[in-house]
Amino acid sequence: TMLGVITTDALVNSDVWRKMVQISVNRSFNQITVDGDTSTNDTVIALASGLSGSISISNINCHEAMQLQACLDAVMQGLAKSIAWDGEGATCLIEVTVTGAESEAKAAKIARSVASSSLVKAAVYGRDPNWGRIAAAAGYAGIPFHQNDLRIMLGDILLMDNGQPLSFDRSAASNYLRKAGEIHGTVGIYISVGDGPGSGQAWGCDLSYDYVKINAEYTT
Amino acid sequence: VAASSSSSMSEASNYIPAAPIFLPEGPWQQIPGGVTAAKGFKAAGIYGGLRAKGEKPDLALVTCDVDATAAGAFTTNMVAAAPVLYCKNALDISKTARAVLINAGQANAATGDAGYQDVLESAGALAMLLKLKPEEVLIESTGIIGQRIKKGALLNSLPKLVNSLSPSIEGAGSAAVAITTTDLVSKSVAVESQVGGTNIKVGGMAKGSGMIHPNMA
Repeated sequence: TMLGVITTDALVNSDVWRKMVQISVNRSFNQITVDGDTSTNDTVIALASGLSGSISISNINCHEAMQLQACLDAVMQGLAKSIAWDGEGATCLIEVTVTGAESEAKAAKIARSVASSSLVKAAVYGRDPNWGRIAAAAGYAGIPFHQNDLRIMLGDILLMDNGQPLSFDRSAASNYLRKAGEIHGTVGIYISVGDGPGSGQAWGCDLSYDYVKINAEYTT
Repeated sequence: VAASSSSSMSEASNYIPAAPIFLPEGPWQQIPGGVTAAKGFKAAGIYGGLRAKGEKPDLALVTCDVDATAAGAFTTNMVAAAPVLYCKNALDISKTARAVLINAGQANAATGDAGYQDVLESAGALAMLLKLKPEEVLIESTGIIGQRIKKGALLNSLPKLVNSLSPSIEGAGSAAVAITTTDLVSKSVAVESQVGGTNIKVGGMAKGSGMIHPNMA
């Protein structure tokens, strides 16, 4: 279960605030995954006191609304990433960035499909630069794209381009994963699926033996 | 009393380490404080005897000095917990809220009418203490599915929780610890930026480590 409470002293009317909060949730908490199980209790409550003295925001398309939306996105993404970083048994945070999709929503869906893949998560834990699993998870996300446009990078190492695997320095790629695991750092997976305007991100963590151990014993 | 409650707040807020927070780049700077950074908010986290094991703080409260514009996003899981159903109803009734009460230890999910009544009773008791309308109190619960909240312990702890409220960094930190379950770290962050030329603050706290694949709407 994830829970969140967000507060601000900006002055914003109820309709706009409720839309903003949902947009931010879609760009943050709805883009994280640890185990693919959606809880019975997930909740985010967001309160705006209006005590900052800022002007009242009553239109979601005005400049001030965009400024507040950007701050809200940042706070929720910061918190969401820390949840994925603290996934049960995790040794590293996985950040999947997808570009070139037709829309933000489609890019986000591909990103979370990859971040959710147990095989990708296990490969990261095994320090295995497994481009095939990344490609497969992108491919079953339910979002059409030309497979010959698929490009995959692990950190700054190009694994796949134009839908074809490349020869790459395997030990360098594996070391990239190992180093991230040693410092509980971040593994970056960068995927391009074409030249569309849409980009999105998702966050997850690697799948370790500890996850099974923790959840075999935490009984309901 | 104030001195002892602030030392216990600081103790509570350090019960587990704080998570590294990966804030995206942008026209803001990170400031301390979490949910209490923004003007008008207070928070507290205490041990209320709700957890099955250990004495980590397990009851948190965030309040606003004024009617705050309120929004919520909730799990779309069909087996929605009692606090989720309650909050949806409360936000349908009221556009504003003044308090969020969070318990860790029992999810109060799959607990039927009795579980829902527990939520109503908790919200009502806190509303009376804070002199609010019940629908201005929102509730979040996390923990073991199928278990009702330890209502007696919760209700008995409310006066101490309310007395512990503070606009301080420790208040926010203790609340961020109190909402955790299997988390190894607490999650809390705040930023300061400008909206229309006026300084504003946005802050927040979160918990989560297992059963994580949110689809909130």
